[in-house]
Amino acid sequence: EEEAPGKDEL
Amino acid sequence: MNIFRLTGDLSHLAAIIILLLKIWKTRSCAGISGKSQILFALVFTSRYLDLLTSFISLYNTTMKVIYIGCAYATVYLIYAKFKATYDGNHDTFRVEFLVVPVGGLAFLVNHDFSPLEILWTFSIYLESVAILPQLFMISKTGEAETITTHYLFFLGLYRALYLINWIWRFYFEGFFDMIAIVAGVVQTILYCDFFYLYVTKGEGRSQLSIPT
Repeated sequence: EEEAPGKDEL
Repeated sequence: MNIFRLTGDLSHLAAIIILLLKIWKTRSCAGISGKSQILFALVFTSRYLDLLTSFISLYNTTMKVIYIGCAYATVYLIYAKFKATYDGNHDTFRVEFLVVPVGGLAFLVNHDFSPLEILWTFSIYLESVAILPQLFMISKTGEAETITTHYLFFLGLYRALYLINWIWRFYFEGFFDMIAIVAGVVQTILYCDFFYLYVTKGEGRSQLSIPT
């Protein structure tokens, strides 16, 4: 599924 | 990825490594709050469960594994290997007063009522207050080893850099996450008092003395 935008951060 | 987020992550990594090395080299965890380290391990565990479900990048996965590994290694050193040097008498912050309200808030205020999202929200809220037992312990002992102050400096700096990263991302990408931003502001504010002492009294003193 498309990655929620904020979840690419640590 | 922008420079603020990258330096933020490196500052966070530096803090985690500084602490782990300090305990390992001195074979002592005097002045370190084991409770804060348990909270940080809880933060990483609840936030990085997506390691099992989604792959974002090699950098992302590597850093998450390092953070979780170091967090548990630090907790192990404090409560098992160098247990004799753990200063339990001064590490008395009631963490249940943090975990319970934060847990409740994560259920009430979140982006999506799904288990992974609630755990992520819980980890964001918890991280913002996880340093309180450590700051409380230092205020009780009235001092902190220099290396511990460097640990706190980089730990505080990391989220401050993330705040700039979020300003950058809002301006250039139109992205912002209100939950992460509000918690990040609270987290950074909690360090302000320490930052002031670190900058004004850091030079030349062997111990940082905080007026109790």
